[in-house]
Amino acid sequence: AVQLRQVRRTYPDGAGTVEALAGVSLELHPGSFTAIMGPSGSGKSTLLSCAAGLDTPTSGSVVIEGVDLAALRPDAVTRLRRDRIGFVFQAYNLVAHLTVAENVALPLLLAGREPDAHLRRYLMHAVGLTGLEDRLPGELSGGQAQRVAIARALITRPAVVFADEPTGALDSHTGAQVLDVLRTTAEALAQTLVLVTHDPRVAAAAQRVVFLADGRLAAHLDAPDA
Amino acid sequence: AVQLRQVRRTYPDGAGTVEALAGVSLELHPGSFTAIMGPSGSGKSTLLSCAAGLDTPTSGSVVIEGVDLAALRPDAVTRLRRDRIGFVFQAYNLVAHLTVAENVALPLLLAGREPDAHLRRYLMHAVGLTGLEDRLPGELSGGQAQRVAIARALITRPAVVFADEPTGALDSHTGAQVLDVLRTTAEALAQTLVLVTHDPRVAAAAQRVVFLADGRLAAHLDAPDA
Ligand SMILES: Nc1ncnc2c1ncn2[C@@H]1O[C@H](COP(=O)(O)OP(=O)(O)OP(=O)(O)O)[C@@H](O)[C@H]1O
Ligand SMILES: Nc1ncnc2c1ncn2[C@@H]1O[C@H](COP(=O)(O)OP(=O)(O)OP(=O)(O)O)[C@@H](O)[C@H]1O
Ligand SMILES: [Mg+2]
Ligand SMILES: [Mg+2]
Repeated sequence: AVQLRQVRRTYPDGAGTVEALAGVSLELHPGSFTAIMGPSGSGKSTLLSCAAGLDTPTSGSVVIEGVDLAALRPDAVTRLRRDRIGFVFQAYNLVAHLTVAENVALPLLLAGREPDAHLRRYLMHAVGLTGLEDRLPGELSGGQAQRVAIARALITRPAVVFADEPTGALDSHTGAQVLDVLRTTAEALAQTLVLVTHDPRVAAAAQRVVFLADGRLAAHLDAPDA
Repeated sequence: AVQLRQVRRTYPDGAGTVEALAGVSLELHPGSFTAIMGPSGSGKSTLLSCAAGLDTPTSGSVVIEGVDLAALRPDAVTRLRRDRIGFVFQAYNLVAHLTVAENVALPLLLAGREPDAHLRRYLMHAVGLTGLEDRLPGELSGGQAQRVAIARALITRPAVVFADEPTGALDSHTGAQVLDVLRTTAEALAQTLVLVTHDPRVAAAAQRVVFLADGRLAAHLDAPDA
């Protein structure tokens, strides 16, 4: 579903250069469930942004469903993301002046598709947010805001779901609930699931765990029956 | 150091009322290390904000170092917070247009005190941020931003340190490093340390763990030799 080849992403930093990604090659097969772990600052969020077409590599290529992103105009990348990709941001990025229900529904609206009130209710119930439909993001707890971001990422039934530390703000019970929603939805819809996590229980549920260090893939573990 | 007595905090919610805190009484002794755990949405951030004078209870009292916050004018509460309290926000709340070094130094500046370049260097080194002094918050990873917020909370050598999920964005190694800084600083300066956490290793380091559920304290655990 997604292939990264020798992806590098550097930033200018004073007189020098920061290598956020120093040459990452990764194959994410259709229907697979991959966890990405690594120290704070190792490049996980950068990797996810490049893989989802939210950021452009300094060099190397990203191919999504057979399409090389470098060959697309920016508006075509935007359409591809909107139609095929769900993304849970590390900082959630909810729209402050829209209600929870409006935030969850927004991707469908932006994709020019019909609203899906049934799926929205199902997703909100599945992540434990029933009753919070009319709240504004500023009226939510941290973990509630995180769960809105998760429901929003799933509303378009995307082909690929990227999530950046989706259980970071959650207690173990709620975290397990969210992991369950992501897993079962991915299985039901044959989605490709890519989760950045510091949470060993999330990693334990994946078919493959890859480890990032200093912008490089350092190691990987495959589940026995993956 | 801090006493909460029957603290309630409600919000209007449509036609009804949300009880974020439903009557919490808690004693935080000078020099103690308390962890607060509980499900997402159970009132932990609200409890911390009320205890630190950042939010006003709907009813009940908060007493900090013998002073009832209700007896103070708002500017006096602000001065008390600035001089005696360090606070790590769940969303960090860094100043976007100031560098990392300026963000860490800001509380001293606001308190009208002399800069403390030595302590700032020490704290940044202790949380693993050396070399990032001139970055802007937008040029940091999530866990790096969290660690800036932690260094900032400690720069004034406050009497009481409140931290809302200070290891939430950190891998286990960096999280242990941060826990160490908080613990050893608190012991060295005889600080009162109050950490909201979902992380069992943080809870295991505390002298007391209190559990919040639906805005009430449901239970507590004391370490054997606390
Ligand atoms: N402005 C508001 N209006 C209505 N309800 C609110 C408002 N702010 C917070 N709440 C509610 O108060 C409750 C407690 O929120 P709080 O942020 O203290 O929870 P928390 O325990 O810190 O959760 P988390 O672990 O997810 O950070 C939540 O149910 C939240 O939705
Ligand atoms: N605009 C920028 N300028 C300079 N360096 C940057 C910029 N943005 C990110 N970086 C650096 O790139 C590196 C990778 O960042 P990234 O956010 O991908 O890390 P991460 O693995 O997601 O960390 P965390 O677990 O803390 O979220 C970090 O060292 C970060 O400081
Ligand atoms: Mg990150
Ligand atoms: Mg909270």
